[in-house]
Amino acid sequence: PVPDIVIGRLPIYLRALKRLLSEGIEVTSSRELGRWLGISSAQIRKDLSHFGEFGKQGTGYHIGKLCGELEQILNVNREWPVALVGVGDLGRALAHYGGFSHRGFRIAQLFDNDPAKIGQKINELEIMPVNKMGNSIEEARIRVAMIATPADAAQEVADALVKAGIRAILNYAPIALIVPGDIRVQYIDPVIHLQRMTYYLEK
Amino acid sequence: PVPDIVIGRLPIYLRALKRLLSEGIEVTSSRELGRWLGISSAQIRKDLSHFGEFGKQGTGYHIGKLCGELEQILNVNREWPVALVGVGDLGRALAHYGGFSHRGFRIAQLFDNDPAKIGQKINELEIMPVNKMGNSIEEARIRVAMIATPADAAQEVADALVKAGIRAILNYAPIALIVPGDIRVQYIDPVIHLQRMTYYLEK
Ligand SMILES: NC(=O)c1ccc[n+]([C@@H]2O[C@H](COP(=O)([O-])OP(=O)(O)OC[C@H]3O[C@@H](n4cnc5c(N)ncnc54)[C@H](O)[C@@H]3O)[C@@H](O)[C@H]2O)c1
Ligand SMILES: NC(=O)c1ccc[n+]([C@@H]2O[C@H](COP(=O)([O-])OP(=O)(O)OC[C@H]3O[C@@H](n4cnc5c(N)ncnc54)[C@H](O)[C@@H]3O)[C@@H](O)[C@H]2O)c1
Repeated sequence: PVPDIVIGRLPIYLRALKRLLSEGIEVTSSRELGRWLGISSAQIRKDLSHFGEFGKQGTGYHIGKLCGELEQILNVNREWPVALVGVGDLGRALAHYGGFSHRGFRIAQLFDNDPAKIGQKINELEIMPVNKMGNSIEEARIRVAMIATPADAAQEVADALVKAGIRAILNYAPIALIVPGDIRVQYIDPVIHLQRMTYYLEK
Repeated sequence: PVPDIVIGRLPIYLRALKRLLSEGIEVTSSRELGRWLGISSAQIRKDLSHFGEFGKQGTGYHIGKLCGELEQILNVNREWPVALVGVGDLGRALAHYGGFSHRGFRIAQLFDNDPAKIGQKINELEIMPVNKMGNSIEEARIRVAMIATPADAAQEVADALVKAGIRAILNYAPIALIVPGDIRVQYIDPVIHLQRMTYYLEK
């Protein structure tokens, strides 16, 4: 199988290509893409070679075509409904987030355990109680979820999500989740990104 | 210089090592670390070799010592004060976020342009008006900032931050920022993480 670390770079390539497209550029090269991303052009060619022949030597990549192929490889040539658990400050911001559309994801269900929040609507979605989460996710065959609860609730929420059929969890809470081997978990950890920058700052 | 892509992995190694430490493990190997992270042990050894000799062949790495060295390399053996611009739903969640402490960062100043929010306090920090941002950041010699404003305000905020002496920006808004070459920018983009997972889901 293709190494995780290679799969991890594909969404970065797709975002950069989409950006070039939005600026009216139709063709690019691994050299130009590499300069833009701070990744060597050899690394980009090697990564893409796992998936077949893209672009001809010397003529570069047709950006529209490569975007389509990457979307197919990443399974985002469709729209995945997403369950969001925890609708506090962060959860509300996520429910309003405009960065999901046209990139393969849509927040479809909201869950919280605070009685004062149950029944409120955000963007026409009703906040549902966590005791309805299992059935609701199962019935809608939702496979992707985001956790925006406090850290001490995140593991129990993850267990309930896996039981309901969720296969991919994006966790914002600062705690490592323990899940079965076939469940994918990604973390949003601002400190990782901040540390990537302090390396370059004056000591 | 060391490739960006290598620097990008060091915070991931540091987080994993700190986690092993918290579980009472004192020694590890690139093989064990690699299995944990989904990165080949050869890649880990190669990455670390950019910075000198860590651990002896066959005896592995002393985790406490390697953490100290990585913290020094990443410049997080100190605490960086951080300016946060935009104190709406996401900004409030960031101002309360417990994941910064003991990892090199502390939210030190809050800014917003909504008159109704100016003067409010969060965690003993007062929300200041953006027209005071330049002087306040300059006086406190803050070098790191986070943007949690709407996308259409983010570029103008970034320009003001750079002018005030900020050298590293973590941007949560879904828009690419244009900054001078010596300014570091990182993005929090949940879609990148979601796409890394959908690759593995049933088509
Ligand atoms: N990674 C990041 O960039 C980032 C940034 C800010 C905050 N956070 C994290 O996001 C999480 C949410 O932060 P916040 O400021 O919005 O907190 P908050 O307290 O405002 O919201 C948490 C919400 O979760 C709900 N909740 C609690 N337990 C629950 C459970 N068992 N099931 C369902 N809902 C439950 C609460 O009722 C509340 O509505 C925290 O873990 C915080 O550390 C992450
Ligand atoms: N990357 C992620 O994970 C993620 C998740 C959710 C939201 N977001 C993004 O974060 C941003 C904030 O989202 P939110 O839901 O908190 O929005 P919000 O409207 O609740 O908060 C925005 C805040 O910014 C302030 N503001 C607006 N213009 C400003 C300016 N020029 N200077 C200073 N402050 C200014 C507003 O007064 C408000 O307090 C948005 O860009 C949103 O798309 C990112």
